[in-house]
Amino acid sequence: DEGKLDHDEL
Amino acid sequence: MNIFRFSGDMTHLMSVLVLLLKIHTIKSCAGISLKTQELYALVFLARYLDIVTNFISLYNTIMKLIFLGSSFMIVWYIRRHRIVRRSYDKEHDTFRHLFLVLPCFILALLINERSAFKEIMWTFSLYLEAVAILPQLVLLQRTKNIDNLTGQYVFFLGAYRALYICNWIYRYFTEPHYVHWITWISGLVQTLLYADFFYYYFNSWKNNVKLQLPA
Repeated sequence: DEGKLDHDEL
Repeated sequence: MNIFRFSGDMTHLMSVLVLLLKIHTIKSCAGISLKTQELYALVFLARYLDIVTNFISLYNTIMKLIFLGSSFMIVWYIRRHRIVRRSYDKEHDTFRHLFLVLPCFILALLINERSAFKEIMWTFSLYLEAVAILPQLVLLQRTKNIDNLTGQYVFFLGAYRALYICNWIYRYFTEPHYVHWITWISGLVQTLLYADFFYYYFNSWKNNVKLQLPA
């Protein structure tokens, strides 16, 4: 799951 | 973005602004741990390696730039500014960086979601952020009188952590497949480190007395 590693938090 | 996440970011921003305000206007960094500030600069450097390659939103990029810029600015002030650096409490701020950096790095090598360089550095930044406040808490404990701005700085940082936990709980229930064990556990550890401080902070606020941590 690639989206899982999208770090969208700071 | 939910309200908890946004409020968390804003209290994080407030903590940085309070600190910069104190340093810039009073020209004093008394009670501030340089060690913690250097660790935060390292945290942001390691975490935002993707700042130019991975665009999420304008908000994200701007906030990343603010956190990077402000953390290095604070370190510069304490180390280099000719007036500010005189108030630096070197004798009491004796925590060794390496005691925190090395274990966090080894842990990131061992426990990560994906063993790519950027991913390991990102994980390392999470582990390091969790414990980066320790030199500051040790310094507060050694300092007899904690001034209001320093107290507020740590209070805002703790509030930021607590709000991020609310954000994760919210996202867990509203977004499918939102599971981030590494982020959650290191975030929880980080927040627990503030529990003790919060207890004394609220007590001093409730009883209207100066904040002082027991030795």
